[in-house]
Amino acid sequence: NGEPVAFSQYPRPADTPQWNSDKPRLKDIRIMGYSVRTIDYRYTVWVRFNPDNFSADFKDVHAGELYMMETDPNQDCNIYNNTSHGVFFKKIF
Amino acid sequence: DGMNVLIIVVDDLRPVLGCYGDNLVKSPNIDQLASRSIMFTNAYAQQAVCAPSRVSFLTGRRPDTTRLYDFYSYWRVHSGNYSTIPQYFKENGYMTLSVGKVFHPGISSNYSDDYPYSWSMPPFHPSTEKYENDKTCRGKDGKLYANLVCPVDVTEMPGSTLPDIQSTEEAIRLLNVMKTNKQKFFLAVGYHKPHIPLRYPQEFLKLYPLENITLAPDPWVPEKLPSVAYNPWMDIRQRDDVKALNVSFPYGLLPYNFQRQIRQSYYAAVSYLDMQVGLLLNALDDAGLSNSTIVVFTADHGWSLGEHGEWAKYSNFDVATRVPLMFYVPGMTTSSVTQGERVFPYLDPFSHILDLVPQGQSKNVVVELVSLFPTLAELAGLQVPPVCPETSFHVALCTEGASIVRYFDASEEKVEEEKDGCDDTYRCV
Repeated sequence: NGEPVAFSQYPRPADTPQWNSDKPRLKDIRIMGYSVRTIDYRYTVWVRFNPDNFSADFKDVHAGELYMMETDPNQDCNIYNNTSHGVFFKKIF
Repeated sequence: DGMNVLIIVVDDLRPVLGCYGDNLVKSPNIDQLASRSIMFTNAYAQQAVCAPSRVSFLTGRRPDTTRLYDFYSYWRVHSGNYSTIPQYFKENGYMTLSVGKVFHPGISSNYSDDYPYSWSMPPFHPSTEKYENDKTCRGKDGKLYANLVCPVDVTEMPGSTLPDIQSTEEAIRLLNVMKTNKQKFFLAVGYHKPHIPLRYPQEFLKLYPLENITLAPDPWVPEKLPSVAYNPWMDIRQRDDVKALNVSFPYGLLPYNFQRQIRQSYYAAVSYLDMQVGLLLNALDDAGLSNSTIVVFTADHGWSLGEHGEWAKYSNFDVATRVPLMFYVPGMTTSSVTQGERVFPYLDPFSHILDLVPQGQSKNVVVELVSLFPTLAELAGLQVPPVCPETSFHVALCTEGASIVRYFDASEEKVEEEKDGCDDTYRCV
């Protein structure tokens, strides 16, 4: 709806924490977390990433996060998998 | 014929500042700058790690266009010959100067901070930068360690100084040279603190008695946090003091008391940084340049101070991506000052009594660091680079951010309108 948003992203080498999770080299990146941030929420999807051609596959979602800022400003309660909220956003994105 | 530009980039600084509402921190000089600036309270980096964030906002391109997600490639070789903010100003008649950490060092800026493309002369790096990760922290046993928590006696440091103190001295020297030569300048000053190690003059500890330091409001790993989203803060685990705690990998928590010591030292490092910024802005006054210089204050990204059981930055959480962002524009964010009037008198964090933090104009609209390039071009009266096409690898000059100058004089109502009057996300969606 034209509301200002901020995009951010972060790479990961694997689905679970390992020694190079914080700063994976390009060749080791397998997943990219893409976030959309508005005043009201932060929505993140962690999708498969191919470092050879820099492509992100948004059909291959490894995990998702959704935090509503009004009720959860510290982003502690991930409601991505809750039926009402998560479904709404999955449909949109 | 265009204002000078002073851009201050701070390493790993989250908005732990009085002007952003933090009641514990003592940051009088940055608060004073904010009171004369437009301050954005919802500004976000595009990737919360040093080189990718800096290359992104300095080129005005997102990480998927710079294709720098780590530290090991130079965009002009690896992705495209993208222009940078300083390069654009240099090509428009500015003397461009870099002091300290502005580009991330190493291959990501061609081992030269992108000199000569971006800068008119070789960038300055403090001579004591090389000791940053050495064993310079005195432990309880009197021996020297490479600790995370590292308050120091500056007289005992190599060269009896610290990198950011040297950077401030060099930046002040350059301001005076520019003034003498009546040279229009773009000066970028990159401060290393509060990036780890938290090494700062030990007297700043007095500002933050440990009993006043609390834990993060949510110091545990959230139940429904996907494992892929968690960052195991490997860098601080390698510091001697953290290593000695033998915390289990990846989800073990640091001892609460040590968590408070880290937070105490982060705050102390912020006040040390505030002192450096205060000295630099005071020198701007001394040189009579406050009325003709735009000042930008920002950071490359934030840092987790224990929230979600995390330390460091390597995530998409707000504490890691949200940054301070403020613009002082003489005649726009403040009324013009008379010759000789002081705009940024130095305020001593140790003696300055903070009753009320001076208020400037703040905007809570969501903005991005990638917008810095078009915003600075517009503020300086330069042609604003065009918006990049969907793929812009072959385009040297364009931007993937939008200038945010339109918010400078916009009323809150107008900003709200930009949100399309959407007061109920679900209804609108």
